[in-house]
Amino acid sequence: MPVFHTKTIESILEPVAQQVSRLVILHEEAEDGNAMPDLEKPVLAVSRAVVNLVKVGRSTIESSEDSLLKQDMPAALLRVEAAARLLEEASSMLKVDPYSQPARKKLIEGARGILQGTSSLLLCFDESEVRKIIRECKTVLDYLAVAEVIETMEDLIQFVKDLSPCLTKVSREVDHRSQELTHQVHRETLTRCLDSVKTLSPILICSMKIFIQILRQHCRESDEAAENRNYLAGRMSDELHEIIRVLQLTTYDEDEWD
Amino acid sequence: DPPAWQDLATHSKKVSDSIKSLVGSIKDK
Repeated sequence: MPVFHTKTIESILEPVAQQVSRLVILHEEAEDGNAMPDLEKPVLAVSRAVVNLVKVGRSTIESSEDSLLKQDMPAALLRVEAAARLLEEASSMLKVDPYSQPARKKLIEGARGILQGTSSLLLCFDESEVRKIIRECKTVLDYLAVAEVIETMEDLIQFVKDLSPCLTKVSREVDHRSQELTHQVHRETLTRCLDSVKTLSPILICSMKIFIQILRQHCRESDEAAENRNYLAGRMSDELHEIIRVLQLTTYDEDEWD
Repeated sequence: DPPAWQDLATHSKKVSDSIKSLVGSIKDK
């Protein structure tokens, strides 16, 4: 099972995860008594990168309208800042005593903290982006709920005009999201559901048109036509609910990640 | 929000690269 939720996050964090593992190994190897080198310059580079990341993070929080992001992201930023401070402390301690065990432990703790904090930060933003996609899906669901009250061609034309841009946006964003996911089953489910929605939508419009035509002729079959229309709207709604459900799934198990 | 995401991803990558350099320094020396 993949550890990182999306390919973008994976590309950023996997190298860090590998380096933290390597650091732990180096620490274990160094327990035979090797001195740690002067880490002032590389630690300073980490601190500078963290300062810039935190700046961008704070600016993201400021400009976002997402209350959950505003609530969750500051903690991730504090985590990264605290981790950078640990690295600085470790570097100072190792300058005084290159064999210091507490300093080495601090170094590993700091590196781990950078990994965890950056991961939290990226996930926080990623979740915010997912919430935006879900809002768009819900807008389509709201339109589908209105389908059964459309009884004239004029209303149908307006319905199609309103629904089409939303549906196009959902299609584009869910498709992009499915390509980003690392979890194969989630990816396949999103693709399958999206294909169903794309297939069903013209059929639904057609069924709504047929209902309106039959209604105009005052035929008995209008009940059947309405049933058919409602069935198709219901099917589309089910697929969208499944898309929303899968979008909210996360890839990794907390314990496995740790 | 591609620009915001791009910004965050770029700076996270820089942090990631700096950690790589740090561990690389330890290993080399």
